[in-house]
Amino acid sequence: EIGQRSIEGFFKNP
Amino acid sequence: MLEARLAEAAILKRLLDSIKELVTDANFECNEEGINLQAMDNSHVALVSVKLSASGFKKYRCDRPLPLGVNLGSFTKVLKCAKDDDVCIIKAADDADILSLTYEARNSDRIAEYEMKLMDIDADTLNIPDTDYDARVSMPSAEFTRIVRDLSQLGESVRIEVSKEGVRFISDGEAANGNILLRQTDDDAPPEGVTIEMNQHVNLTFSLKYLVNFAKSSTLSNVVQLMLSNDVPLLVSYDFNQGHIRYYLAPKIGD
Repeated sequence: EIGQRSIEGFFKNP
Repeated sequence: MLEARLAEAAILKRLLDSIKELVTDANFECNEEGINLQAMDNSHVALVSVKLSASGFKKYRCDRPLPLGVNLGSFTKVLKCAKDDDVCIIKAADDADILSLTYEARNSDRIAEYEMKLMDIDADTLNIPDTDYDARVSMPSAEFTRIVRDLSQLGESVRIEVSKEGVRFISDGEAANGNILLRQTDDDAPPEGVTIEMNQHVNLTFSLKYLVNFAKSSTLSNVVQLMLSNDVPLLVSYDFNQGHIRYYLAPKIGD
């Protein structure tokens, strides 16, 4: 989807 | 081993209804404090986090941490066999590949037993940082459901703006647009009223189809909290007696 960011970009793997 | 006795199956049924369209398979992580689930949706845009506290169960025993890998579609089907007010007992042995569910009818001697296959799920757990949100909005969950359903008729996205004026939900569709302003209700606190705390003006855009999905949790709580900061995921939180369900949604890149 255009312009949709991913949640992984904010919450990283510990 | 795990043995958990829930006073009413309804809570589990509603939880599953709230997440089954976002997530296909997930681990229910059981430990002595309760049962937790964290899972991303298939397109990695949203994250759902569920907590059921041990104290929310009539009886709860979990000797050691136990991940129960579950296909949520199958779990939903098995839970549909329970009446809302049935007592629901879930059991799993250590290293077992079966989850057993017993439904005891409240007003009869009917006892139903089901077994569901468990699966190994290799899922990453994401680290959710503690965030001081710029704005917190608390409102009736039915109102939130209505707003996102109404606006999803018009367009794919909603812009949420929190200002001194209140919280505004704006949808700009190709053929129609609309916006809904909620002001803080001075004479009514939640669950009926709206409260808005704001440190800073917030303006973020989100995909409505996810919010429509999150709103299914209104069966779990009369109140929903939205927590927002510019350029971080929206937190949509429903608290209920036995625990909570929280959804995190990554923003869209604004215009």
